[in-house]
Amino acid sequence: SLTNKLGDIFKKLRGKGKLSEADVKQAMREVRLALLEADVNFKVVKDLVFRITERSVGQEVMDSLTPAQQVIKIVNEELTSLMGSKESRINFSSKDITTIILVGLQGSGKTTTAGKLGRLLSKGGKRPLLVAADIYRPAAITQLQVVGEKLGLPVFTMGQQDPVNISRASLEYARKHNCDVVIIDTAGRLHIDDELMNELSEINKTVNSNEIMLVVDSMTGQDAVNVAAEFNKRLPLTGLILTKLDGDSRGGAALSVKAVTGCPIKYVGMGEKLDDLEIFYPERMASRILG
Amino acid sequence: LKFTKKIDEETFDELEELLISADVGVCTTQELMERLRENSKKINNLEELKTVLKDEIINFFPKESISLTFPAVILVVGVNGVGKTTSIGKLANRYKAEGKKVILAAADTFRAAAVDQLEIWGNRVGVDIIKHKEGADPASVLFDALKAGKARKADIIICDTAGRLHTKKNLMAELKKLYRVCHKEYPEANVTSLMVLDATTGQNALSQARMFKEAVDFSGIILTKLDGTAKGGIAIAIASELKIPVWYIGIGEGINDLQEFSPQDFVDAIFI
Ligand SMILES: Nc1nc2c(ncn2[C@@H]2O[C@H](COP(=O)(O)OP(=O)(O)OP(=O)(O)O)[C@@H](O)[C@H]2O)c(=O)[nH]1
Ligand SMILES: Nc1nc2c(ncn2[C@@H]2O[C@H](COP(=O)(O)OP(=O)(O)OP(=O)(O)O)[C@@H](O)[C@H]2O)c(=O)[nH]1
Ligand SMILES: [Mg+2]
Ligand SMILES: [Mg+2]
Repeated sequence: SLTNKLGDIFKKLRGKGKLSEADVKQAMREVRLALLEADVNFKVVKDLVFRITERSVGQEVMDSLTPAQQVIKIVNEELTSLMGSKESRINFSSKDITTIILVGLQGSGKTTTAGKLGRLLSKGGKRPLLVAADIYRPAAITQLQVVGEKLGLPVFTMGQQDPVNISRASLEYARKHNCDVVIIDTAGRLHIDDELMNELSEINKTVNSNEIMLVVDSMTGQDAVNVAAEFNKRLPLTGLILTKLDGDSRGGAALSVKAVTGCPIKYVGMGEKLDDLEIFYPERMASRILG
Repeated sequence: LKFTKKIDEETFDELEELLISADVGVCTTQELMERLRENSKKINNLEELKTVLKDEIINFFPKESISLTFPAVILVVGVNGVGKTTSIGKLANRYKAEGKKVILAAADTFRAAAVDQLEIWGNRVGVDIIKHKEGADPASVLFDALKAGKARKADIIICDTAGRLHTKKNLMAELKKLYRVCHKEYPEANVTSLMVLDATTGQNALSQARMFKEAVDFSGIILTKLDGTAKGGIAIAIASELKIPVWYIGIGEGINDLQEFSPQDFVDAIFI
């Protein structure tokens, strides 16, 4: 583990003393390795290591800690503060229907998350409407309908019409049926697909969303920054949802997407069942990434 | 990468960063950089250096070509959302175009509309699909598909399975059972498992590969979503550690977006 590796590096530094530049440099090699193996983007790692080094060199080792524990403490603090220092929820509209759009790469978990989010919000007293705006993937509409049916939530569809028109019509439908939250499930798409990225901008302009959340697979590697940066450039992202955290991926992509977009990670998917959605806790993610 | 003609320490650092950013991983990257330094003593220009590095990467991939004998049963496995069902549609299309009789087994009886999705692909390609109701036992769907395959003299039976995380013991046990059913019920067939891997996946891919290998001893990888910006470098580590080749790559969501893997094209793309 990282703590043990740092322990070996610092074992010469018995008892009191300041952390020397040489010792910290060696320790940072281990920290860098741990973060890269956790899939944190290498540029994000560079920035992090720079900041941690600055905070560590010349530090007095606290009485209650070993030098290794002192460095780990600093690393943990930097990771946690980068993750967002507290939990974040949906920003509901104060006077009208709250519209949430879920976006992301193919297969990241949007359709399942739309159901999970609908269920979570309805448990909190909201009346959500799920909107089938993926008109491309085979049986995508059916998939959302099956999910809606399992949860007893209404699903709005117009079949394979223009997703922009579907989104606009869904608001009217929500008003008519007294729904106060609209969750729009969009088709998976590449961040480099101009046409489909424009479609999202059009959907967003049409519904004037309250939340646009990027759904990211937690096992994504270095490419997470490219995806997040491009989505963030084209759309006013308001949040991130990390999925498939019930596996053993370290989830370094969480750090990368947060660093590059500045958006809060609001929820995490912890399984395939429709009740497997949890609030995101920054400190838990920090220690998972560190391994 | 700067195209300075002279090779210095900065050149090696830049190449190392390129590999890391391609998801090659720290361990495999270190190994490659060591080999590169050993083999590049006489080299004094960047292009030549890159060629040496590319050749080192290509050497990691097994040389054998795709080996499929008939009748064949192909069990398609992998974690959630990587592109199994879509890849099966593409494979069925490819084999049908080669004159093979293909049958699909809709053994993902768990996920919402999974059977509907595979059925649409089956109809697009024009091949039969064996399916039961949602919630049915996947093994019974597979059993019926094998029976139908034998009766209809199918050359290839492709079995779609539910996405599952490799860390879920009960789900991996279910997969082992499917694998056993293939061998037990159709011993005269060539049973091959293929693991579908998403090119955007990071180091977790190695853990996935190890567990799926242990469960169904897969012979090849289908590396999907290479039409994005991810380079799929994790395939190199998997080739190096488990000696498993990539059979096909997915380069889009359309029926023809499947290509045979070319190690040279793959490494060239990393250095673009
Ligand atoms: N284990 C696990 N599986 C998940 C989680 N979230 C989604 N999945 C699974 O991931 C797969 C893909 O989920 P979808 O909801 O279809 O993903 P999507 O983003 O809508 O896919 P596209 O519409 O094709 O882009 C399915 O098998 C889901 O059951 C999660 O938190 N944990
Ligand atoms: N861009 C791109 N998208 C792909 C590729 N292969 C599959 N997809 C998309 O990825 C998403 C998931 O594909 P599926 O075939 O449903 O994946 P799966 O592994 O069967 O998913 P589960 O059964 O839920 O585990 C769909 O939106 C596909 O269209 C590819 O090569 N490139
Ligand atoms: Mg979907
Ligand atoms: Mg599938």
